[in-house]
Amino acid sequence: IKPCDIPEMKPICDLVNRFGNEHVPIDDLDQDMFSQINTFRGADWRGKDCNEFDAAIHPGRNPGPSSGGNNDLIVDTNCNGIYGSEGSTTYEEKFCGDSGQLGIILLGDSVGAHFRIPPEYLNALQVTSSTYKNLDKILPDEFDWPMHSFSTGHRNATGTEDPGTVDSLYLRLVARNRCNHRDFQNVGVNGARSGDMVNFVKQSVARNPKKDYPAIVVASFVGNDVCNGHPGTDHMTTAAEFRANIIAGLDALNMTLAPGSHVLLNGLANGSVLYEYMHALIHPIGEWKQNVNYADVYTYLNCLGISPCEGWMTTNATLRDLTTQRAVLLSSVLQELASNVTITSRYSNVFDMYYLGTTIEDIIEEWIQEGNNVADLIEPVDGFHPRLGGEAMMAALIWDELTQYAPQMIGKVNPNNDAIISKFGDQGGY
Amino acid sequence: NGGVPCAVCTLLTGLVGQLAEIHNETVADSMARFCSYLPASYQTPCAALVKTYGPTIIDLYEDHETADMICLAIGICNTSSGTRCHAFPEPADAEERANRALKIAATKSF
Repeated sequence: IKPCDIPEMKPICDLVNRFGNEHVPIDDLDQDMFSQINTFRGADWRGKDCNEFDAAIHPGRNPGPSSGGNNDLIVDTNCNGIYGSEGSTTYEEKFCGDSGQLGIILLGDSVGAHFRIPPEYLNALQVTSSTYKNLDKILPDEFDWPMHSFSTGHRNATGTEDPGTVDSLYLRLVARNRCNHRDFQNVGVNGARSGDMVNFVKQSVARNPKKDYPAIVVASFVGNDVCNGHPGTDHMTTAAEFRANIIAGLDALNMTLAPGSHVLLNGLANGSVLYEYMHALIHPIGEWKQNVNYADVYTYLNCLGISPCEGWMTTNATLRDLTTQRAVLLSSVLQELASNVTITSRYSNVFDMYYLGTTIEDIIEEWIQEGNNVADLIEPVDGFHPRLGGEAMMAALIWDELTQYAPQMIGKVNPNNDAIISKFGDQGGY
Repeated sequence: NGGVPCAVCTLLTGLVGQLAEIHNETVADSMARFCSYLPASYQTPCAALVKTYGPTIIDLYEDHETADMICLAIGICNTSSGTRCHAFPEPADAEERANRALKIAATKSF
């Protein structure tokens, strides 16, 4: 008997098997791809729906007459918490009318979704009666924490969550313009690679080019095109395949986004530093007897064929170098696409493109400058993904880069922000 | 060699063994402790796993087997690639113990 053959285990096994589907909310009565339930790809992943019985009401909607609305005269149709009128002018017109609203959509992998297994789950010295109480929230979120991610993070990390301050591109967009409240979507999927991008856009992104606002899309497939559980380079994406995958994704975005949108292409991470910093440290499962280090765990996962990245999480220095070379090559493809006039002009009626130059080396350098240990930047259980502090630093560095080199992509500062807060408080929260 | 289920089995079995040592209790008690720590909706599946695999896990822990050997013995891990994977340090007589574990896996009905 395998564990999943045991009848009592079936609901859990079914739950895990459902993760591979379309990455849209399961609890979604009006089928508008937004939900009022946090988990199961709901409000942890995309702005909370403010009406579950009307598909025309959801975050990101343009409430103006051009999309059939009345500027939220009575009802908040874009869930940003702003509605009603003052005299003959609606608050949506008054506060947001010319502000250039912009949503944010993440297409990517486990880094974009912020994968994290709490280390206390595997450290017997830290296990208490309350350790696993949040499992029924964590498992339905696929061990991802999009609400703390660099792209769509929006809630404070409290209690047993990874301590630290959440920072994200979304939070900064909202701080710049409160009208953007709740307009975020995280289509980050553990293990996703560039070939998934086109399906993510077609199946999982909730955006209507005629009825919704423009958005910043962050295409962030930072690892799985070179990372997998296979030895060697045979299963890595080639440069030609990668280019075709990204172009197919961009073509799909061209049909999905409203004009005035922006696409950020995030280069692959250089994971070669992981082994250097982590291999000799003790893994949480070995804390009790100090007898299992990260190199042991890497070897074990490789032996089982389930390593998230055998190319970098290996004692084989040659393979680590080859993996880095391929990652650099694929990043250069993105760089070339973002600067290729023929390519960019194909999409220029709908969106412009920018290649993000912020690298993991930049993050590590900044982290060290702030007096931190590099190991504290890495998730303790998998020894691979960035922790909350790393995600927040990534958001800050990317934002700085955009401010400096592509300020047109982050929109204007809304002078009505204080008035919005004064009138509408937390705008319905999250 | 068993993939993800093998890794989950090994990590959880290892954790239960460590909890028994830390709390100076039997493995049976530490399995009960572990299940009681889970949210209510996961306690029934956990109890079912304990009912299915628990007696063998307890026997093998009494024989001082590692979590790796135990998961091999209960058939969740295997050696299909010809390699024996281990998360925890192997004892000196690992080969002999692994052969015994594989015999148990071949004969035991859970």
